[in-house]
Amino acid sequence: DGMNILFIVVDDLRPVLGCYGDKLVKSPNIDQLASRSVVFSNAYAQQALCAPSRVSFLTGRRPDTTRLYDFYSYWRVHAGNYSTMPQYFKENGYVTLSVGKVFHPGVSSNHSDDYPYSWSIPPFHPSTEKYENDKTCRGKDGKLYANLVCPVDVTEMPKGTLPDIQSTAEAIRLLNVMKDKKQKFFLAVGYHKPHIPLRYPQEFLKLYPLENIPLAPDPWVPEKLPSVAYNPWTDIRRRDDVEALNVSFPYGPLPEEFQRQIRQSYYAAVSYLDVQVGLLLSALDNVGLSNNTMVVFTADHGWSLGEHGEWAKYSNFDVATRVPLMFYVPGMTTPSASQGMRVFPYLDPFSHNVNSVPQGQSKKVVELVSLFPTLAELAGLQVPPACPEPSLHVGLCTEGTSLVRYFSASEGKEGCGG
Amino acid sequence: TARCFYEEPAALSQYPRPADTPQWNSDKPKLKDIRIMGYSMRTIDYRYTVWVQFNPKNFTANFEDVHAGELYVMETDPNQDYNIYNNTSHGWLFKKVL
Repeated sequence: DGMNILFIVVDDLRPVLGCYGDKLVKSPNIDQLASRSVVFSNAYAQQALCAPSRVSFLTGRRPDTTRLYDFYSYWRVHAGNYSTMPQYFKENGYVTLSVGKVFHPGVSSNHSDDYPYSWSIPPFHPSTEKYENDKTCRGKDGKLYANLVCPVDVTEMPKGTLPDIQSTAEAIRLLNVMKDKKQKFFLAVGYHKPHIPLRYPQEFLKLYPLENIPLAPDPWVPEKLPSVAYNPWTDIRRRDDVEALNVSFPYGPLPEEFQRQIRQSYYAAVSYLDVQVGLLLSALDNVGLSNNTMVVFTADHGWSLGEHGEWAKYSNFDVATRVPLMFYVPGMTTPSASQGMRVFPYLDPFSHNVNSVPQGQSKKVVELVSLFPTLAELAGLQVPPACPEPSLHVGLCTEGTSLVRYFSASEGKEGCGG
Repeated sequence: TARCFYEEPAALSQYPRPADTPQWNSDKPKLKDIRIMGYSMRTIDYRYTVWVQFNPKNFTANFEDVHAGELYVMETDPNQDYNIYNNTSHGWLFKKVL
C-alpha cells in the first residue's frame, strides 16, 4: 500500500561527502544514510541554477519544456500546466508537505511554492529566512556585514536561531503528526545551506583548520575555455567581504588566502547541514517510521569551489551540475530492521570518525529529471508516460526515465562491449 | 566510437548566456536577454558542449550557428581543464554527430 516518502533536497550541495570519497569532509550522518542506500555517483542537474533545476526535477521536464531559464516565469502560465511530482502523489492519496526551500520561492513557483496544486497544506518557511542576506556577519572590526564567509554565534542571530535549524524542528513536528494520522505522506525538506551566504554556527570551523584546506586542484582559467563558457561569479562579488577585496572583473582571481577561507566555510556548512540531516533521520527512527519510509537525498545542483577560476554555479562544468543522489528503500536497499532497532542513530561529526561505505553504488550517468518516474515506480504508482516530442501541451508525462532498473543492475558498460 | 557514445546513458544540461564574453549579467541573464545557450551532453567518458545561438522569443536554438564548443575526455582530464574541441578529430566527429 505504498511507502511514505521523505524527500531531502539541499541548496547548492556538490558531492563533497564522505560517501562520495571526499577525504576532508565530516558528514557521518549523510554517509550513514548512504550506507543503507543505493548511491548514484554520476547524477547531474539539467541546469545549474536554483529555480530552473527545481522546476525541472519537480515537474519531470527539461528546461526547454518548462521554458524557465531564470527566475521570472511560472510554468503553468508561461509554458504548460505540467503536473509536479508532489501533485501526483497528492492525487494518489498522499498527504504532501513542504518544509523550507523545495520549490524556489517567488514568481517561478507562483509565490506559493505551487500550493495548493503540489501540497496538502501551506508550505512552511522558517521565520528567519528573511534575514538570510541581512548584515548579520560580525566583521573583525566588530561591525555587522553581509559577508560571503559568515561563521556566526547562533545566539546572536535574529531570534537566536538559523533557518535550517527551524526547518528541522518543523519537519520533526510533522513526522510526529503524521505518525499518529497513519496516512501515507510525501514530506519534502529543503535545506538552505551550503548556498551562500556561508552562514553557519562558528563551532563547525574547528572541524576544518585553515592550514588543512587546499586550493582547488586547478584554480586557473583554462587556456582553451571559450569566453562564453566562463561564469564571472557576480553574486559572490557583491558580498561585503568580497567587494572589499576589489577583485578585477571578470576573471579575478581571488586572493589565495580568501579562496581557502571560502572552501573552509563551504565544508563547515556541509557539516552543519549533516547535523540537521542526522537529527531529521534520527527522528524518523524515534517515531518508528524508518521501516516504511523511503528517503531520497539530493541537491538542486553543485557549486564551483575555485576550479577553473570559477566560484558559485552558473556553468556547464561538472562541479556545477553534478549532485549527490541516493535512495534508501527499506526492504530493497537494506533488509528491513527489526522492530525498534535504530536505522539512523544520530552521529556527532565532532567525534565520529568512521567513514561508512555506501550499500550500493551505481556509476550510471543519470539525471535529476528522472526523480519523478523513479519515485512513482518505487511507490507503486503508475509511472507517468514518456513525453512525446514536443510535450508542451501534455500535462502529465516525463522526460526522464525511472532509475529503479539500476538499483540492482550489475555495473559495467553494457552495450559497449560490456 | 559514436556507437558506444550513443548506447551509453547520457546526461543533458544547459546554461544560458547573454553574450559571448563575460559581463555583469552573464551568470543569471533574464529570458529576454538570452542570446546563447550552452547544451552539454555527458557520459562516463566525455563532456561535450556546444554554445549555440538562442532566440528567446520562440525558444529556438540554432545548432547551425555554433559560437563555441567544448570537449573533455574524462579519462585523461577528469577536472575538465583541457578543451580539445578544436584541436583534434574528436571535435570534428562530434560536430558531425550533432
